[in-house]
Amino acid sequence: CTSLVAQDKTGDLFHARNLDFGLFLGWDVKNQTWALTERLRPLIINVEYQQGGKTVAKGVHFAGYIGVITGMKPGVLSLSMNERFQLEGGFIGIIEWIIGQRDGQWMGFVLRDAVVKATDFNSTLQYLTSVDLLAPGYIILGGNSSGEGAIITRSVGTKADNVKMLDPAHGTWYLVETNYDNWKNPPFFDDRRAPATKCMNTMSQANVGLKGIFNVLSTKPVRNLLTTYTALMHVRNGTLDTYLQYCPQPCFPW
Amino acid sequence: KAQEFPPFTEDCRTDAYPPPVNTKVGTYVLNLDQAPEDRWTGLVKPMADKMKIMIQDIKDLVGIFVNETKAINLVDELLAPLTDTFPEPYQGELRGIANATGIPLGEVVLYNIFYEVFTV
Repeated sequence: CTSLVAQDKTGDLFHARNLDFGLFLGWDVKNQTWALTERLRPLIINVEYQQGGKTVAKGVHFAGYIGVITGMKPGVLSLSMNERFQLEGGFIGIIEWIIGQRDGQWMGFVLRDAVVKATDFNSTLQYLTSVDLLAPGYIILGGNSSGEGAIITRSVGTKADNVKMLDPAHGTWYLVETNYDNWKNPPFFDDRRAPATKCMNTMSQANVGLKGIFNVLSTKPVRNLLTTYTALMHVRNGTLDTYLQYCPQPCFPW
Repeated sequence: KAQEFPPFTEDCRTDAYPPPVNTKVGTYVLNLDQAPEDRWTGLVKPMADKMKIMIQDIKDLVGIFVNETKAINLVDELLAPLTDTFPEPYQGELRGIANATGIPLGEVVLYNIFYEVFTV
């Protein structure tokens, strides 16, 4: 996955993500595609959460998956979650849950609660930094006011390994997160961060907007054979647009 | 770096937006005033066949690590009762999806906790 939060020169915030999934889950030799990725694409749907006839949140779902991994509360915040691989990953959390140790919470449910119940950026940031989780992950948060953007690097339990904030006053007008700790170099065989960073810098802050960000996320290898969709979120306008993504060959497998 | 070898890396795109209209994803309204058991029905019922195929793929993956029969038993016997331990409204929503699609509850649970399974 690749997630981006960017602020334009007027202080307006945009949040977008590529959802990549299906690595090693079946390779279709004839079509040169990942089998599970192809199965997931037709299940993608935008969901508008309504209560009392009013929209309280929006999310991108795979039909039948009730948690949120991409979502927004119009006028308040947006979030996306990228997978973090750890040996002490979610599998141990599942076993603990099954044997009755149920302090932790499930990622998709936590993020759905966070979006639907959000009142402001800071309290949600604090909640997601400390909530007890069964699995690690990178939670990317965007707000509605200048400087409201963060990458929360989460471990299992209540530990946040790192929180990196947007800091436009000091030149950090965008954040990029893929699937690796942002304070370390990504592995040589999977570096989508460098191309995304290069394209963000080429685009420049003057051109931040849905068009520019979509172009960045559509550039190979940021877009790759695992990419199922690109979601574009603009909290101030309350828009969440999702587009299916395909990556015609030649295209990197991940 | 592997991805920097041509032809896998492009110059930064400037022409991808707007994307083709037929790639835009539709919207489903989830009414939180409805009972949890009913609120997803309108979405999942017409998509039941696609969901079944996808969940079978996930089960096949689990079957690589334990044998296939064991995997099916594991999913049906271990994961279905797990539903009772989830907070509401998620319990009710999972049951509603299983009822609407005819997919066994354990398999619906597996699909919904697949992130936790997959991070290993």
